[in-house]
Amino acid sequence: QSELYVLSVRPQNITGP
Amino acid sequence: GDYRNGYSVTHSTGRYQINSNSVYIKIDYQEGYNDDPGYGCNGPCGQYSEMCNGVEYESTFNHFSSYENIYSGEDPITCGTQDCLAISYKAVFLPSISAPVGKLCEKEQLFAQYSDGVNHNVNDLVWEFYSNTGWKEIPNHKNRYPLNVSLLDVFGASWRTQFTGNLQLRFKYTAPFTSDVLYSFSTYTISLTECSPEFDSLSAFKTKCNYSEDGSFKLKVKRDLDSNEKLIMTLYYQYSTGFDLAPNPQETSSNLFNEPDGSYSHTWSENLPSGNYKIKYQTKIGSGGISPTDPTWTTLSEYSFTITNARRVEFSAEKLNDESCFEVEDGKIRVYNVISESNRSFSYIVYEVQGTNTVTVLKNWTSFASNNVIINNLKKTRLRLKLKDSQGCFA
Repeated sequence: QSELYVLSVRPQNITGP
Repeated sequence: GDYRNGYSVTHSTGRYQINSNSVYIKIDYQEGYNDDPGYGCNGPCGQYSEMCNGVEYESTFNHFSSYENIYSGEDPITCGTQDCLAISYKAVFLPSISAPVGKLCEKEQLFAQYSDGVNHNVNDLVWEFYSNTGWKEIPNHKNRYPLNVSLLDVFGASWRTQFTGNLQLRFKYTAPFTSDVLYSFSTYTISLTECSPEFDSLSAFKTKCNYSEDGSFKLKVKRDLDSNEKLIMTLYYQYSTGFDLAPNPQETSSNLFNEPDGSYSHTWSENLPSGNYKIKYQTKIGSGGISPTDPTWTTLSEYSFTITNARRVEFSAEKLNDESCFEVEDGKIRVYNVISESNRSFSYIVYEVQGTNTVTVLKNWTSFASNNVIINNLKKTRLRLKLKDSQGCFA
């Protein structure tokens, strides 16, 4: 039995004009 | 121009319980756009193409594997990423742990060490305890996982002032790029108890007779047992090859004797031959024992003592006089220099020896108090004399 801890932050992509 | 992007991430922010000792982690980013200068990018025009094809990061984590990527590029991304790993990501994979069953004393490890026998510190994992004023970081060994140290190691001797009742622990996991905090799945509650009673003193009792194997000893400790606690003692004897478990190596008591001096004692069965001994003890809460070969014995303090044999019963005897006339039966024997353990009285028995091995009782056991006696009224014959002391030791 195991535990995974994840923190993530993505940049704000633009989706085109 | 037309823009699209997407991440495929096996595990995004959160905590996951995983029923395995490994986990596959993948971060995959892809974007595509039509680089049309009409939209202000000033690049090759009019063609839609995909970028960042392929998997950017993948790994199979084993216990204690971790990964950190801090993105420092443009945010927001305005014209296609310069860095296909446009994500800040931090992950750690840990073995699940559980709080110990039963109660721990301040000297015992809070959690068992990981099976590799190595002490692990995990970056950005910090243990907290529930203090009198709420959750607080522990003062020492903050990053250790599992927290395989004792209450004393963490808090020092003043741990009782730090929290009330049982010890509650959790850990938090943080990353430098976000204010998000992940807490452990479990809050671990650890029940506490006093450690094994402190040693007070030990007194050895010699054997009753020079040749008997009935020595004993009394172990005194400084506190009484709790209602469901028992004292388990393991005894070691010095053989010619060194110390090893005594023939009957264990005794258990759940009811110690309250000594007048305020200590609490257990007296071992009177079954020990003379020799050198060591005793170790520990307490156990609840049912069951602790095998004498259990590894917990190895680290415990040992207390040495020696059981000696009682002094051998010895005496001298001489004929004082023969019969004075034919068949008057007034012969006398003087018994003197009778020695044994102090404060013992003595008895003698007189046999008449017939042939080589046959004896009949001429005078049955007769007690005397001092270390000499004159035996009267003996007839002319071959006599054999035997003595015993008041503890039944013969000479």
